Amino acid sequence: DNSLLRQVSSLLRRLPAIESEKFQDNFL
Amino acid sequence: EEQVLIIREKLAELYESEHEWSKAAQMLSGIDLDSGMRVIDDTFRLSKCVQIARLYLEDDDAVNAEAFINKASFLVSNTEQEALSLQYKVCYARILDLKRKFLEAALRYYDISQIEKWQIGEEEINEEALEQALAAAVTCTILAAAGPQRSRVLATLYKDERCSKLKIYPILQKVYLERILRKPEIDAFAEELKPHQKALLPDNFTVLDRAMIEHNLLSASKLYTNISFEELGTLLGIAPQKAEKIASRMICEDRMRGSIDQVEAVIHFEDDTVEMQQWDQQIFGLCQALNEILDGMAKKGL
Amino acid sequence: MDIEQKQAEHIDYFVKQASALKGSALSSLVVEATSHPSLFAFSEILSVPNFLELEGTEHSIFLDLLRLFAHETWSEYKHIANRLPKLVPDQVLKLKQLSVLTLAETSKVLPYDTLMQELDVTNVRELEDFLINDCMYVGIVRGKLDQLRRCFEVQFAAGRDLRPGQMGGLIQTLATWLSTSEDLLVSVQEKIKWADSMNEIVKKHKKENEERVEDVKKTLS
Repeated sequence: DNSLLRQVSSLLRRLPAIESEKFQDNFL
Repeated sequence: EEQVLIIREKLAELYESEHEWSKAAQMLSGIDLDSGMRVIDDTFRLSKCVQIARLYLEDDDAVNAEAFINKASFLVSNTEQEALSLQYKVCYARILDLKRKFLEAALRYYDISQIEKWQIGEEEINEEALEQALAAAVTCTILAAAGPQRSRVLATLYKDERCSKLKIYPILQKVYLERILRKPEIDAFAEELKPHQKALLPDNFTVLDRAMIEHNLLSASKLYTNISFEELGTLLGIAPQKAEKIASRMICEDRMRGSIDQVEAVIHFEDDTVEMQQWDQQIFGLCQALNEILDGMAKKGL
Repeated sequence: MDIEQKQAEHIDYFVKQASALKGSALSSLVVEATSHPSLFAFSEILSVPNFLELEGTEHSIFLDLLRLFAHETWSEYKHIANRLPKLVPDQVLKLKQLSVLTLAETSKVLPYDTLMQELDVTNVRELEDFLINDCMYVGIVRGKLDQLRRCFEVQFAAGRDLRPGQMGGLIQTLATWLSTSEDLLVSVQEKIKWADSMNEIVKKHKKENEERVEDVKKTLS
């Protein structure tokens, strides 16, 4: 099912959720 | 007094026929509605106040109109005359509009637009009149200063199916979706406005300018982490200094979150959620997307 | 309504159209589909037999064009433009939108320079206007523009049609997610047990202390 595959593909790219330096500091 | 009344009414009619609205209003306002000599019933008193207010409004004279509408406000609640009560509502909405109390005016206009009766007294309510009231509600909401109540009214209007048929709908949609409005769209919107809605404010902005620039600034804050004032000026169609001035005022009035680096000439929009909360939201969104996919699979029997 | 829901009805429409047309008649359909403002996926249309029959015929360039829109980017089109039909402006816009989705597949932070090079854009204002009006407001990406760092931070990007061979990677990533999640759950379980046991120890210790206090009190009295 192409539509589901596209959604899964989009889903998998949502991680990492945030990549900004500021976040890294907070997260650590 | 009876003769004076008749003469004044006659003269007022003549003035009206010559579109001398204020003169007609002044002529009628000379009638002593509070005289103790004659018995005057409240309905007559109310009808005269509303008529005078309407005449003043023909010349956009909100101050005088308001005086008579205030008088009428003590009488309107106990009248049986629906037509009069409707005329009173319309006058009141228009006065608020003229006084640039846009959000209050919008609520009144919207209320009027929801009248379901087609016949009130002798007056027939046609669909076009209701549509005009609805369009006026949308215009006033767009011109009102940004804030939570304005957002609520915008949401109500955007979800009201009747609005999708209005000429102004595309602008309403963009404003509701907090999208940037471009100059051609703003100019087209301006053509629909009344003179007082384009009036110049003390700080040399027009009402429309300020509403649109503030709206676009908030929209930009949803798209940018930070932006130079030069680019922001280009985006908003105004000089960078102006952009900085409006942005700084909005931040001071706590209507937008951000900070200004004057050395770098950059504004930093601060999202009202701290980094960790943003992370939470992203993870939440991810889980939701995952659920939707699983639901989709279940629906397709996979 | 997300992009997949929005484009589902358009996909159905074009699949039906493609099933009813043959040969060169499909060419105008390809132009219509690849210009459609709400359509960003073409696999379903590609799998219509009438299209597959174009393979090896004089009309195969339309099949190639549709495949390009399904999987490739604007810069790849430029490399083989001499072998493909000339694009109308709407098709160029569409291909550039799809290019942003492809870039977002590999990185969450897209530098302006990379985007400007990929999209043939010469200044920041034009790039940002494109990202705002033709990407974010259309709903295919969500994210934040950062002028100081000159980059576009992507929070969400719609999925494109999978390229041949991409399925393996997809499955691998899902498997990694699964094992990471299971590991995480196991470590959470362990932490809960650990917390419980610590709690027990603290309680016991506290109780012992209280008993000792009582004893001392008795002794004193």
